[in-house]
Amino acid sequence: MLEARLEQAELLKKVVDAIKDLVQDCNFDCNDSGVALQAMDNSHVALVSMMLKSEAFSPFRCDRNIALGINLSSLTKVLRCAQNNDILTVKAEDAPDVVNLMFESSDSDRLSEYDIKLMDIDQEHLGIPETEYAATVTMPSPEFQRICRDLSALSESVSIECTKEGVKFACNGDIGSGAVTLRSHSDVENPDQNIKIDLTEPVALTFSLKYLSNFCKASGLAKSVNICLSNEVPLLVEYGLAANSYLRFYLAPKIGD
Amino acid sequence: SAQQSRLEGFFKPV
Repeated sequence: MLEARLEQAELLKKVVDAIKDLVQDCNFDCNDSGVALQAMDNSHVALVSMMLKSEAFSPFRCDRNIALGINLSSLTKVLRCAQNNDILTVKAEDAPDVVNLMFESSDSDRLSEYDIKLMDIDQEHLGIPETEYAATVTMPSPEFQRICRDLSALSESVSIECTKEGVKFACNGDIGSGAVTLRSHSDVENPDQNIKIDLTEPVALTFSLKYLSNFCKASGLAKSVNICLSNEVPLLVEYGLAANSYLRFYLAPKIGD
Repeated sequence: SAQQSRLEGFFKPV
């Protein structure tokens, strides 16, 4: 059986909020290393990969592999019944029909319990190769969100160009064009504001801003975001979570012009 | 203009 207790329901609430507009029905794959999720959007352009390691829970118990097929809009309805600070316990039997979510108030005696019916989801699983990216940009997540929002007003696509000079987000649309260039920046007082560009070779790729803006819904989960690029491969946008856990988004590039 | 590619062109089903 599965029994996983999170100190704060907020983490799962935010993760589900960040991905529910991109993917609808997902398997939460549970085993002794934690809870993982991989799902593609309907158009097979973007992929969500989440890993909540067992260390993120206390306690965590999962005796065998269990796939919890859950509709995210149903899960959202139930998670709305939890306060951010509630302790959240997820329970399921070995061959479950339902998953049980229990919310306990940390400062009162309230205890709420909900069951969500599970679905059989036959999902294609993609193998994501270990990649040494040509460029990795680490920047404040709100800054990335702002750039995506601002450029979305002008165009559907953004080109991301990394050179030793910095990273340039540029777009071209009907009303005109725009570009935001960032250089490496280190702020000792405010390390959350740091911008780091690790570059082994220059990269230039074009992506849909609609998807990038969607990924930015995860901005509340981490102060900084890693944007990993190599020519001719999908972009990786990664939000690091506590206990070595993560929420990653992959986006297939736009090709040819 | 640029065409949107799909993930299967890069990641193989397992």
